[in-house]
This record gives sequence, structure tokens and C-alpha cells, in this order.
Amino acid sequence: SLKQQKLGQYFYQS
Amino acid sequence: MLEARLEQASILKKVVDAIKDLVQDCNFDCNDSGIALQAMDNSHVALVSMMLKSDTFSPFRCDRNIALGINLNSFQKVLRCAQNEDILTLKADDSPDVVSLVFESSEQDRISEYDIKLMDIDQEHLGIPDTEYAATITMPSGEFQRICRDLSALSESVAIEAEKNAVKFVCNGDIGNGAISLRNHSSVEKPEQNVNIELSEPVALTFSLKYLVNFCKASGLSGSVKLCLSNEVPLLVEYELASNSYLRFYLAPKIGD
Repeated sequence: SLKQQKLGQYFYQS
Repeated sequence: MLEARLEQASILKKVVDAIKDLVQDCNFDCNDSGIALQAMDNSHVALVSMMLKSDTFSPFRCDRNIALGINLNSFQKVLRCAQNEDILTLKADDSPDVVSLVFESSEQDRISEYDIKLMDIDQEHLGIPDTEYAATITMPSGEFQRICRDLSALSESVAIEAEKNAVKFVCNGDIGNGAISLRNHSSVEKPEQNVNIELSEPVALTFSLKYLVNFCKASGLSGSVKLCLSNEVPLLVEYELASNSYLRFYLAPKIGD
């Protein structure tokens, strides 16, 4: 099954 | 203070219409380079990034950084009071409580003035790494909208598979499966129908159709849309506007456990 990823895994807090 | 005059109110109307179901309250960050917005949806899966460069406006004046915290539902209500062809001017003080909007009819001597109360919005700002995407697909925005709508009737997700000279949109649902393939296509007579696929390596990624259908509400802003993909990074969906302005959406992929 596929799991929806979150943007925080790819983009950094600035 | 901010003073920004748009020749056609329709640009701002369309931008707000396109994003208001994704994000509710957001800061419009104004400085001398233009008006920018970045906001994530509540589930932190999709992100909207808008840039209206100062050249989009004439004239544009913004002496210092001003954040206009606006509820998009309220913004839409007021923007609906403008005719598409009206000249729209945004005005705000340096520490504003309200943003003022003036709509002027170019044909009639009508001037409408509205204020929207501002809110304090504490917004997370995400840094987006510069990415060399493995695949960049430029296609008619209406075509992308139709594909997303059609496939969303069958499935929650779509796999976008880019390979040399072709891109395939594939879905598997309870009632059956669907697949749409597009090839590189260029026509001098109908350039608005062109499909261009630039590829450095094949990419296959799966995305939620619910969000893609939502992004496609921006289709009225530009005749073409750009999809940028690399394996295991968010999809970038970009609508280019005049004067290097843009409306971009990022969407995190679905990945197998």
C-alpha cells in the first residue's frame, strides 16, 4: 500500500 | 506604505479562487520586489507559492516589508465585487489594520472602495531546496485538468510516469483502470496544444488526485502548465503568469511502505 508523505520530509523550516 | 495597481482585477480574482480551497488564512508578503505568498494546507501535504512581481503592477510602490494577513474567504467575497476588467489598486499603511481595495471601471466613471480587516497570522515558512528535476512536462492546462478530473472518477491516486518522449497518467480503481499517454507534440498552427517532455532520467511517482484536481482550479490563469518531477521529491505544478510572476503548487508523493 502507498503512504501519503508530508512536505516537511523534503522541505526545511526557515 | 503599499500601493499596487493591477490593470485587470481578474488576475487576483483567479489566484484567490484557485487557492482558497487549499489554504484559508495567509500572509501576503509585500516588499519592493512584489507580493508573495507561501502557505501549506492543513494536512501539510500541499503547498502554494505565489509570486506577483512588482512589474505585474503599474505603478508598484512598497517602501518596507509589510505582511498582510488575510482570510481568503473574505478576500474572495470582496474580489467578487470587482468586474474582471476593472483596474484594481491595493493600498496599505506600514503597520496596517486593513488593506484597502479600489476598483475602477475603465469604461464607466465608477469607483468602488473596500477595506478588509487584517489578521495576525503566525505562518510556518518552508525553505524549498533548488531542484534539478529529472522530468519537466509542459502541456495545455486544460488537458491536465481534464486528465485529473477523469481519473479522479476512478481512483484516489494517479501514477505519473515520464519516459523518453512520453508521459503516462495511470490509475487503478475499484471499478477498473485508466491510462492516458501523451507524446511530445509541437504545432506551429496550434502552439497552445503543444506538449513538451524534457527528461534526464525516467520518473514514476504517485500522487493524490484530490490535490491535483484542486491545483487545476488555476487553469484559467495560463494556457499551459508545467509539471516538474524527480523520484522521491514533491511534484511541482507551475502556472506561469506575465512579468515572470507565477502560481506554484507542491505536492508530496505517495510512497510504498
